[in-house]
Amino acid sequence: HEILADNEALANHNRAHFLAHGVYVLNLMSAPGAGKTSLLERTLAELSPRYRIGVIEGDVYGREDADRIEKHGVPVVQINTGGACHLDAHLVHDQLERFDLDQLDVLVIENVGNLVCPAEFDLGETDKVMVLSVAEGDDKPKKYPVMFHVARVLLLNKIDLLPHVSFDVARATRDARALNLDLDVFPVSATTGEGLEPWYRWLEGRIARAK
Amino acid sequence: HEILADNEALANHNRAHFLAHGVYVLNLMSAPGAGKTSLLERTLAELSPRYRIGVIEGDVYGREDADRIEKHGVPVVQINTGGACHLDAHLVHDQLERFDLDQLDVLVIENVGNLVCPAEFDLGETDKVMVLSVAEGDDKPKKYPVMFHVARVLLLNKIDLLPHVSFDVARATRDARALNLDLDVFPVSATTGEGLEPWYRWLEGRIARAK
Ligand SMILES: Nc1nc2c(ncn2[C@@H]2O[C@H](COP(=O)(O)OP(=O)(O)OP(=O)(O)O)[C@@H](O)[C@H]2O)c(=O)[nH]1
Ligand SMILES: Nc1nc2c(ncn2[C@@H]2O[C@H](COP(=O)(O)OP(=O)(O)OP(=O)(O)O)[C@@H](O)[C@H]2O)c(=O)[nH]1
Ligand SMILES: [Mg+2]
Ligand SMILES: [Mg+2]
Ligand SMILES: [Zn+2]
Ligand SMILES: [Zn+2]
Repeated sequence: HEILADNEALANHNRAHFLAHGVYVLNLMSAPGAGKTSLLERTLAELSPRYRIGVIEGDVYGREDADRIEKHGVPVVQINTGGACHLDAHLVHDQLERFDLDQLDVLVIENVGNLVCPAEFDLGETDKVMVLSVAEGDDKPKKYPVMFHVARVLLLNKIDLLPHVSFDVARATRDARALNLDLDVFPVSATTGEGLEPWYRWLEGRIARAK
Repeated sequence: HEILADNEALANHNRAHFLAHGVYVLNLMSAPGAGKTSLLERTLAELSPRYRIGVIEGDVYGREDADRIEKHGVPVVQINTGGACHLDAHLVHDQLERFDLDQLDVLVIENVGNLVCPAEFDLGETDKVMVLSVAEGDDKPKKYPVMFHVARVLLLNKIDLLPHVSFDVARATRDARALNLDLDVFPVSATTGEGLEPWYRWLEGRIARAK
């Protein structure tokens, strides 16, 4: 458990940086392919005209996601873990100097696609936001409970696929809420745009509080 | 790297057990919710009348998957890692005494849903089989290359969803094959049954070789 204790200390160090500069920080987590980058692209299109947003992309290899985000004209850094299945506070800390935190309102950190380990490594974020795609199945809160327990928000994505999969929204929401009474659940589709307005409003409320 | 060296030794120990009893062993891996258990249920329905099949289910928590497999009337054991994001040879070894390997032709080990770490931990299996759902996106071979590199077979699942997602089958197959020239790719749907025959025949061929 030494690893987690070291990580915790560095996460609090990162958090102090963010608080000193009034930056709201999001740790975006999900299984691979749930739609983190797609939802981030939609969110940037909506909010980057009114807020100064930076992005840190975390992946094992490659810069596919950073290339997608760069097209939105916001500062983005790609971290490659080279094998680790999650980001940690150390990897994030090393990239902070590449941003001018005085010029940011929001920093979004997209974590490595993994429903297990990212939940245990605090990065210094303000909020953890997780994405669950309806294509993954409604048993995930029961099978991967820690992520649902630590998240502030659950974006239930790809609801456009509901007619084609057997996903019980009420069951998944009930099971997730049983793990976390404070969890806000937003059914959305990054493809059609359905349900995104309440998510944008929630996010703006959190950004305002961080000021 | 000490952890991997110890694991390797125990994996070879497991493999010796399996070879001595002529059991063909599969390590089934994917991201969470790609369809491992659904494909296993289809495969059991087809093959368990002709082969003696046992199953080890690996999850962080819960026994949802073992409960689904039990309904197919085959011996199944549920391993809970309690936090680890992958199975290892030690966890598997501890469960082998719960099976009579002389009474088995096939042992399927369904790994924890994770596209990263399971690829690095040999369990003593004969073949690694991975599942990629078309709902996850066609960039996964580039972003999570190790799993595609070590797999013997790629089951490209949920092809019934192709009309509703932007997944380029040719690109994903090309990128996966660039990582692994020997990779057999089977486009399938566990829901409709489409494409499963070639997978069943491939499996029967491998079982026969293990005898
Ligand atoms: N039908 C549908 N497809 C979606 C939706 N959101 C994302 N996708 C698709 O899902 C796939 C994965 O989307 P990404 O945004 O790359 O997912 P991700 O979580 O960032 O993936 P990783 O970073 O690799 O873990 C892509 O093919 C997207 O087009 C949605 O709301 N509906
Ligand atoms: N449309 C469609 N849905 C599928 C298909 N195969 C599985 N599913 C659905 O995908 C979800 C997940 O399936 P599972 O078989 O539980 O996936 P898994 O890989 O075993 O999941 P974990 O063990 O939790 O990692 C469920 O809702 C299934 O009904 C398919 O071929 N097409
Ligand atoms: Mg992404
Ligand atoms: Mg399963
Ligand atoms: Zn991990
Ligand atoms: Zn792991």
